[in-house]
Amino acid sequence: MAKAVIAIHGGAGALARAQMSAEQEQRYIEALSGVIEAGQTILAQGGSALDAVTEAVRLLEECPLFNAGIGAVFTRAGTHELDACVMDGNTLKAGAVAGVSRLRNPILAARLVMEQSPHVLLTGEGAEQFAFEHGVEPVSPSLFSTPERREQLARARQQGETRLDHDSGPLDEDQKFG
Amino acid sequence: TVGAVALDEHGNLAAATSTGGMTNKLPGRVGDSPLPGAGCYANDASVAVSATGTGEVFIRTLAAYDIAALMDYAGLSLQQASERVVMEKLPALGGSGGIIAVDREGNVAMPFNSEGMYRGFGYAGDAPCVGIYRE
Repeated sequence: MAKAVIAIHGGAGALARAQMSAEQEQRYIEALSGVIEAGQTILAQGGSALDAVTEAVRLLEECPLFNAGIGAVFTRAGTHELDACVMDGNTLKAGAVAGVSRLRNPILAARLVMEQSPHVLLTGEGAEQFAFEHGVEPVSPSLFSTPERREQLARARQQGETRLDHDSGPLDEDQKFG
Repeated sequence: TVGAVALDEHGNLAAATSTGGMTNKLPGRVGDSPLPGAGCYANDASVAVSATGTGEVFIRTLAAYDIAALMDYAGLSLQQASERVVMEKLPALGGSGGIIAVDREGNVAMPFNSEGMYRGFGYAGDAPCVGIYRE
């Protein structure tokens, strides 16, 4: 039997190494390491892969460094719309939510959809209502906002672009044309 | 976008993905993250995958499922299937980003075609291994 293992990501994009200070890099490394360790602990104690990935993503949603949950990016309307999915390979069961803004941890709502509904994907108000009916407390959409993400929206609006997680940094001299 | 994939001691695979989407996206836009087979996929035979990047391209290519299909039908290894999708198929359609994946043997793949990807893995009982750029 293969050794239990967990892998995680916190997003990809054209994040420029030159724009990342040593302190910022250290913050990311510490955050990622902490989440991996939490997943490793679950697996080492005999926990399921499903529980390990759910908890890892919940922790990543709680960390404002990453674009999910707290720290999620803004839409063009200045709002947040969060999506999440979980899939259990053993059973091929899956659950997902999309376009939610009042659920602190969309991944837990996705897990509820998988385990407590006959459906795979619920969206918007329907997804939120389903979660509330299963004991999830509503939160204010402002919970997800951070000053850094608001600045990214302002820059993206200025340039009329949609942007991936980490390509929203300030332009360097090489990127200024005209 | 964030995600996780895991293999437990019973040989079960699972995947999870969560996101705020893209900055300045149109309200109502849904990317690949909540779509099984696009940004998140796991089966009982081969692999668990979580993706991050240009969601529309991951949807059009069914990127996560494609990795499983290349392993199941074409006999590619986890590394070969992941590289084929992330380094060849996605860029051909303008897709940027990466994936994390683990197979039933406990192999881990984390290819990305962007400048960096926040990522890491850890076997039970070992120290975590974390990276951001191409080291």
